[in-house]
Order: sequence, then C-alpha cells, then structure tokens
Amino acid sequence: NMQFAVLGLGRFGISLVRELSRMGLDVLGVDSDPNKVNLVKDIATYAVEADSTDEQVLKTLGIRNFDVVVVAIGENVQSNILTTILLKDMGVPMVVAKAQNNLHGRVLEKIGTDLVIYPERDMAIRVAQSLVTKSVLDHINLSSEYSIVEMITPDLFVGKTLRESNIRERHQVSIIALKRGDEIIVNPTPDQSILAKDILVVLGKIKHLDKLSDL
Amino acid sequence: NMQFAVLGLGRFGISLVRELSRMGLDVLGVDSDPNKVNLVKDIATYAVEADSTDEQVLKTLGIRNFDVVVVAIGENVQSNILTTILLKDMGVPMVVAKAQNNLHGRVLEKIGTDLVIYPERDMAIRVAQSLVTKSVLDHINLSSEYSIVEMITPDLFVGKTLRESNIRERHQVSIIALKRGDEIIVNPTPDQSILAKDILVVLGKIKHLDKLSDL
Ligand SMILES: Nc1ncnc2c1ncn2[C@@H]1O[C@H](COP(=O)(O)OP(=O)(O)OP(=O)(O)O)[C@@H](O)[C@H]1O
Ligand SMILES: Nc1ncnc2c1ncn2[C@@H]1O[C@H](COP(=O)(O)OP(=O)(O)OP(=O)(O)O)[C@@H](O)[C@H]1O
Repeated sequence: NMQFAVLGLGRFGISLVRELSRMGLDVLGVDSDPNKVNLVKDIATYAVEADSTDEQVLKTLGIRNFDVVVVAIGENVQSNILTTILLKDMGVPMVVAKAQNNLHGRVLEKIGTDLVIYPERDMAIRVAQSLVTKSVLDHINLSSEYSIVEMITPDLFVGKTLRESNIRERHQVSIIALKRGDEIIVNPTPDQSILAKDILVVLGKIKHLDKLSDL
Repeated sequence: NMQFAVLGLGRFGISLVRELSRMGLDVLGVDSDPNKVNLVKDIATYAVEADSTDEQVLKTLGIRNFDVVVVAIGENVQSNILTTILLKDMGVPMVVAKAQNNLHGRVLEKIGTDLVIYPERDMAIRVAQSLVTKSVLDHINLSSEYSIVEMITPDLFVGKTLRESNIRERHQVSIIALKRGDEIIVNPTPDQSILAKDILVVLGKIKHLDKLSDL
C-alpha cells in the first residue's frame, strides 16, 4: 500500500490530501500552522504540526519510508527548497515539489526533484486555451456526454483482435490505446490482439462506456 | 478581436496574461500592487495599478467593453466577490473568477459568475491521479512521443471519407474527433466524409503529426 506525505497544507496541499485519501490511500499531512493541521485531522491518516525544514522532525516522522513526499509549501521558497533537499538526502524515492515560478522550478530540478509542478501556471494555460477556442478536447473532457476512460479488458474481447471484436460497430466506442504491463500501445491497429490483463483506453459516450464496463 | 482583462496578478493571473498575450490577444492587466503591475508591463497590452473593487475605476477602464474579464484575486475573498458582482452588474458578457475554496465557489456561482475555477484543487486532483496510476492518458499527454492535436483539414483529405483517405495506414495517426462549425463529431466512422473547414483532432506520434501538418 503506497504511503504519501504532503508537507504544506495550503489550497494545493489540502486538495491533494483530500484526493489521495478519497482514493483510499495512506496520507500524512504536515504543516507548521496548527489551524491547517486541524483542517485535515479528519481526512488525512495522520496530521502533524511540524516544521518540515527541521531534519530531526523528518527523521522522527520516518519520512524516508514514504513512497512519495510532496512539498506543497508556497510563498516561502527557501523552506520549499530546503525541505526538498533534505528529502532527497534522506533517500525518499519520489519527491514532488510545487514551484512558485520558473526560477524556483529550475532550482528544484537542479537539486534532483523528481517532479516539479506549476499548478497556477498550468491551470492558467488550460483556462486561456478554453476561453479562446471551443477546444474539441475540452469538449470531450468537459462535456457531460463523452468521456475517455481506462478499463480492464472485458472477458468478451480476450484472445481476439480488435477487428474480430468489432468494438466500434457493436459498442459504439473506440479504443485509442491499450496498456499491457509497462508497455503502452497507442492507436492500436485492427490486427491488435487483446490479452486478459490489458487495460483499454476507451473514448465514447458515457452511456456506451457504462454498458461496456457491465460486460 | 477578443478583449480580455485580468484583475489580480498573482501566479495564476500573471500566467493567464502571459498565455493570452502569447496567443496574440489584447489583455489588460490590473493589480493594486505596483510591483505586480510592473511585472506585466512588457507582456500585457495595458497594465494599470488600480483597486478593482472601485466601481468608478472599472467605469474609467471601460471594463464593460471587454469580452472576458477574469477575477484572479486570491486571499481577499471579499474583494474577489465584490469585484465579480460589479462586473456582472456592469454587463460584462463573460466573467471568470478564481475560487479560494468550495464555499467561496458556491457564492460566486450564486452571484452569476460564468465560470468558477479552482486552479489548486483541480491540479491537485490531476497530480494525485498521475502519482497513483501510471495513467495511459497522462502518458499520452505527458509523453514526449505522443500527442493529441487539433489541426485544420489538409487539402488532401477534403471531399473524401476517412476510409478513402486511409489515414491510419498511410499517416499512422488516428482521427478521434472532428469539429465542423459548432458541431463536434467524436469517434467518426470510416464513412465520415471530411469537408474543407473541418478541424481534425488527431492522436499519434509527434513526428507523424508534424508530417501531417506539412501536407
Ligand atoms: N517550514 C514549513 N513547514 C511546514 N509547513 C510550512 C512551512 N512553511 C510553510 N508551510 C505551510 O505551507 C502551506 C502552504 O504555503 P503557502 O500558503 O505559502 O503557499 P501557497 O502557494 O499560497 O499555497 P496554495 O496556493 O496551495 O494555497 C501553509 O499552510 C504554510 O503554513
Ligand atoms: N482589490 C484589488 N484590486 C486589484 N488587485 C488586487 C485586489 N486585491 C488583491 N489584488 C491582487 O490580486 C493578486 C492575487 O491575489 P493573492 O496573491 O492574494 O492570491 P493568490 O490566490 O495567492 O494568487 P495566486 O495563487 O494566483 O498566486 C495580488 O497580486 C493582489 O495584489
């Protein structure tokens, strides 16, 4: 069972704790502000009031045993960077950090952050694009009619090619990609055969996707 | 030419100004903090130091003539809400506002905001999902190999059906949707004919997409 820690419980950190916990995962939430800690008491698996730049604190929390630690401290760029350095030094396998701006982001990359995130910038770009063009992709993503979902292959398709399963005609959806273990096959051809544990990426109307997952 | 105004130049507001301006659009940037105004002087079409809760100021700026106004004020929830109310009262056709949390968002919806955004929350949800499952969609979106793009129909395909153009075999990409005016056709069938001004939504390897847009 994957173990997550989120250091810094601003809007981003708190939403991350909420979503991970909703997905049924173990999440530790940490903030130096007791009010923030209080907000996640009932959502996080554990909520601790602490200063994440304190190496002793991180050791006490056993932070190196976590699979993923997210540094969601914002305005205090120095604390954000220092915390990140400590985490990498202590051997945390995956460190995700939120960057305040491009320069901060470059520093984070230089010090070995596994994933640097720019939440406000990335959302602004998506919002700008959806305000300017009625993007078809946004329509697919945001429309209440269509969706793109991943699902385990229904038994019905196992051992057949896409052409043999005739999915588009019979089920009115299209398989835009499939995943087999670590391999991802995008735009599979009609000759692509489907195996028992394949994960299908399916595009179609929600009512048709629902029917498919009932198979 | 669409006219945008962004009120509040925090990380989200500033990225929005940057992206809209990169797209070649007219953007007015407003902030009560002269340092923020200074940051956008060379990016925005106009940058003004002003308090967006001041109705007289909004009138002087001719804010009602803007097509889209984005309220990107953050911590000061009261100013965010007041600004939004003034904009709707003055008849701005599309008002977009950033919400600090769910309660703030509900108030914004009640007062007629056209689009309420939760940048930190929405990014946290996407990050949580991509950390937990090596999502095929993220792989497609984030992979340096594949992409999903929209493009104007190359002349080569005009007046033919998808089957006749044989796009998947000849060009190694798939058309997952097409847009004709306001109509969007998802999962077009092989019999779908393509017209001159159609916009195609194409999924494939970037090198193949590039070849396609050279047609
Ligand atoms: N050294 C630290 N140790 C633990 N928590 C910290 C530390 N420094 C800052 N924080 C916490 O990090 C949280 C997020 O920081 P801040 O509010 O500055 O960022 P933000 O970018 O505005 O956040 P968001 O945009 O996610 O709301 C705050 O709740 C703050 O108390
Ligand atoms: N009444 C106002 N008129 C104009 N600008 C304002 C007003 N109130 C706040 N602002 C500006 O709005 C900007 C964004 O607000 P703030 O920094 O509180 O939000 P934030 O949510 O932390 O922003 P972000 O997450 O986008 O960085 C600030 O630059 C601030 O000066």
